[in-house]
Amino acid sequence: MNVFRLIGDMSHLAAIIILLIKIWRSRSCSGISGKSQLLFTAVFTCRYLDLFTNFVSIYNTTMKIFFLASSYATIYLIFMKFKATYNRNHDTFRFELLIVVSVILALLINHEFSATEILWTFSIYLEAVAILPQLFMITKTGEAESITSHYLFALGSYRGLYILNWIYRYYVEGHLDWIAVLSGIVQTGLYCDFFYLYITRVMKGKNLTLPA
Amino acid sequence: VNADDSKDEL
Repeated sequence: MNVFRLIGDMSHLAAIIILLIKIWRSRSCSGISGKSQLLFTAVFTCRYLDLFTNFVSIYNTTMKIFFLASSYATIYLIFMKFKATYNRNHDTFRFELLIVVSVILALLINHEFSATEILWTFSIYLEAVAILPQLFMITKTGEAESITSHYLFALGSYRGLYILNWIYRYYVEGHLDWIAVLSGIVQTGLYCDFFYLYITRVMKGKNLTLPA
Repeated sequence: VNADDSKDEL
């Protein structure tokens, strides 16, 4: 554990909590992509199966349980409790493609051809692109509520901070996992346009509207 | 790469 990873994890945690608060307080999941949330739930489910087989630390176990529970709670709020507020018509990204490509890549490029390792690798590839339905939705509607943009900023920052963590681990521990690093770079890269808009607009108190 | 070394990450 190093400071980059800790801040990264806290950023990830903050993102999830911001999203739950937004939905709960407004009694609405308007502007949120249910498809991205489904993908994140699949990511956590596939990656954290090792909860049952591999104990790392209390911190690790607690965070995994929280991420799993909160992602299923988010899905419940979007597709059941507040489903009348879900903008189904704007959430039209073909997310099946992301799953198919991630499965194929995980079968081809992995550290070890075993069930748990392939599921872990699949979750890393899928996480890299899981935000695309959400970004697509914002592009389609041309705007996002400020709380949604805070959510996205925290969520995007998390993997960026993990990149610093991997650089640190490479130099200090000699640890390098190309699958995680390259996927993390892709994942962070997808947020670049959004980061630019967030810094130039939302941080100056304006709404996040896309240039026409 | 030891495949287990990344598994302490979230």
